[in-house]
Parts: sequence; C-alpha cells; structure tokens
Amino acid sequence: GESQPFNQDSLQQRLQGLIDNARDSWTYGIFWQSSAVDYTSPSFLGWGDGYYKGEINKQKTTTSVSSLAEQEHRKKVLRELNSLISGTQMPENEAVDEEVTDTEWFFLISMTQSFVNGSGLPGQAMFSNQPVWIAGRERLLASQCERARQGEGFGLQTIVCIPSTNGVLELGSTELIFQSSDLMNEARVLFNFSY
Amino acid sequence: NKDLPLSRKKSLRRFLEKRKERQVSASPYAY
Repeated sequence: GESQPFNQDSLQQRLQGLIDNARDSWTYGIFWQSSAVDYTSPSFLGWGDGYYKGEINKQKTTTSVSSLAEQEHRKKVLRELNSLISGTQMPENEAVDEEVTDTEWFFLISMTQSFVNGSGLPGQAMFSNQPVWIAGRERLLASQCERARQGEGFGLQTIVCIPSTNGVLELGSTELIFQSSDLMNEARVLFNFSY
Repeated sequence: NKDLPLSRKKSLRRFLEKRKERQVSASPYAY
C-alpha cells in the first residue's frame, strides 16, 4: 500500500495495533527512527516511539531476578520520572509500590539508547535491509550485539528487528516466537512512512 | 532531566499511565 504520513500519534497507534492484534504474545514494540535525510548521509537510529504491553500470565515470583537494592534503584528512578512529567498529568511524588519488572526496566532504558552506522541489532537490520529474528535464549546470548545479550538478561526469549523505509521496528517477547513472514510483511506495510 | 526530547516524554508519560492502570486493575480492591 501507499506510505502513510508520519506523526507520533499514528506511530503509537500502529505499534499498539500490531502488538495487540498479533497472534503471538509480544511484550513490547519499539520504532527506532532513522535520522537519515537521504541514502548517502550518515545516520543513526534513535527512539521514535514504543509500546509496552507486558507479559501474559505474568508470575510475580518468576519474572524478576533483580535484587532488593536493584528494585529500590528502579523504584527511585520511576519516582523521579513521575515527577519529571507530573507538570502535565501525573500527581507529584506518586508512590511506586509495585515491583518494576525486568522487561519494564529494559523498555525504559531503551529510551536512552541509539545506534550509529549499522551498529546494534536495529542498526544491523537497517544497514543490511534484512530482518533480524533471534529466537531462543542461547541464540540471544551468543549474539555479537550487546542489546540481544542485554535483552536475554532481562528475561527476553525473542527479539526481532524489521527494517522499513525510515527506521526499524523492534519487537521483543519473554515467549519463544519463531519467524513469521506474515508479521514481517504487516510490519513493513504499517511502518512505511512518508514525511 | 528537563531536556528530555518531546517524543520520549510522550512515550514515558504513556508508559507510566499504562503501568498505573495495570496496577489498579490487578489490585484486590479493584472490584
């Protein structure tokens, strides 16, 4: 189909639509947006938008292996982030009582990441214009990419990066999900933007 | 910090709001 105009609200709708309607249980989706103006310019991939769905059938006792100190650190950061954006909607100093799960934390720290000149999983997918689909903890651990190994450390079993015209769609899951051409085709159509 | 780009602020706000909704719906006092 034709490319759709890009804006962040439509990007969020596409991420939600793809993940909520998928046959498989994806924990999150992130669109890494390319900074490239044309094919000859150097580029990096930065945060475009993300949608965190969470884990299906989450068992509190098994989802997190983080220590008490690590949990305190995560809660402190979440409290600070709540305060940061409370100027608009969130109440000030809102308590963060619930455990910050490993996948929530992985999603949050992803907001600070970017990938330069074909580096990292999303960068490799963009550079080669080929999807990267890593299913299985051993395969994630054996990856050359730090992000794959980091994801495994936070409980992911599957990470997928699908390149499109203006960036890369990354999906991650705590479930073992094998390659699906339907998903890749849908993602390529949904995330083919024009500016 | 205050220099957080707008796209990340929006993503962050959405993430925190959804997290709160999930906690409320999971609470034993929700129903």
